[in-house]
Amino acid sequence: LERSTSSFSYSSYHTLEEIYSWMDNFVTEYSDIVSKIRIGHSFENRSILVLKFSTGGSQRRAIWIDTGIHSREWITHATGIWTAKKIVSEYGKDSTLTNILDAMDIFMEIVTNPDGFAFTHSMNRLWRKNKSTRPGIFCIGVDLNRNWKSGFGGNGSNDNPCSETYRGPSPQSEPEVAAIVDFITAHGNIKALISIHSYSQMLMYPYGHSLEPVPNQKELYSLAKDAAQALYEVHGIEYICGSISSTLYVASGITVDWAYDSGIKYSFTFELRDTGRYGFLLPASQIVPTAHETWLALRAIMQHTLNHPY
Amino acid sequence: QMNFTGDQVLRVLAKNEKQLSVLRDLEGLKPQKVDFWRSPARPSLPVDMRVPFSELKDIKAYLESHGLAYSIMIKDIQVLLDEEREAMAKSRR
Repeated sequence: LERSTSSFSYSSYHTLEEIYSWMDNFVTEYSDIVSKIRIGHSFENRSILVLKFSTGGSQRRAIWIDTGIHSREWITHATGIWTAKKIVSEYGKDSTLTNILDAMDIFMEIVTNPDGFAFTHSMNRLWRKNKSTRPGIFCIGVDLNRNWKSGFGGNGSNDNPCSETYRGPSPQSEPEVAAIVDFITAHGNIKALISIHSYSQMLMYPYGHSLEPVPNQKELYSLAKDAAQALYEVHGIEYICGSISSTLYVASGITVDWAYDSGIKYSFTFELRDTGRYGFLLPASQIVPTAHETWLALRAIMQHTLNHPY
Repeated sequence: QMNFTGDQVLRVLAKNEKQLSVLRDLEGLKPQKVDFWRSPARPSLPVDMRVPFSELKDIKAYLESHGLAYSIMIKDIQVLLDEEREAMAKSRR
């Protein structure tokens, strides 16, 4: 296993064990700014881990970033790892990030679906859901991005357990979702939530479960455009911006709708690149360019959240 | 590890809502056969779907019979998976 994060390859894909080992080294090396929190256990009893970036204070306003809720979207975990390293590398150098971290905390859940991710390495690279099973149900897994309470059961999800968008038997039935809900609810001061998926180069905001515009739609659209522009300036990758239901399709029971309805005004979901050729099988050579451009967009959203307290 | 030799990802450009619903019907016609990587959403957006080698002929005939234009985005998934696995092993070394 890697002995220190400096020898860890940020331009490669890694297994769950390698990522969790990297986390331990990372937290040890940057213990002044990063800590590791276990927020729960997955269906197959793997730890669900969150990295906390904090420069002090308590109960500060905070930003939540998650990657890998759909396990086959490997570019998202890799982007999360690179972003974590970027945060500790830039603190004290990049004034924007330094201001953000001097006032707020950042929580990052890099492997949001550990069972599914392990399964993509062991058995089925194209697995999307978690690995939950229930008596009498023939197919395995729930789509964790259809299991949230907001809009649960709407026509943007499926009640067929064999479907890739199976919502699960009830809202937050899945431990991977319930762990996040409990953590964010208990924290009570999360001001932005960013859920990172792939692929199709979009930056979207609520609602997914309905076409009804959210109250601060104009602000979210303007912020998404600014963030997409910052991203574009790195490698010229163009993103589409808008609400999920009007830009993509109606999707019910999704993370960002729950976040928004829980009072987190700045809720966004990214669909990272594939540049139209590789889909979920984006070559590792594109990890760093993808992570780098995404960083500029994340930074724009975090800066806006810092400058617009509510 | 599941093997995806010969499986392809087809990129379909639906012209209108009617063609999108023809694609959505596929999920019912071929349950657990067609894996939408990009689900049917709106005419301006491509639909990407992974088709197992054994279903390729049927699915392509279905698309053509409904006038749906498609291209082959990934010719053989297993080739990319082998490259990905080799890259991970190399990085680990």
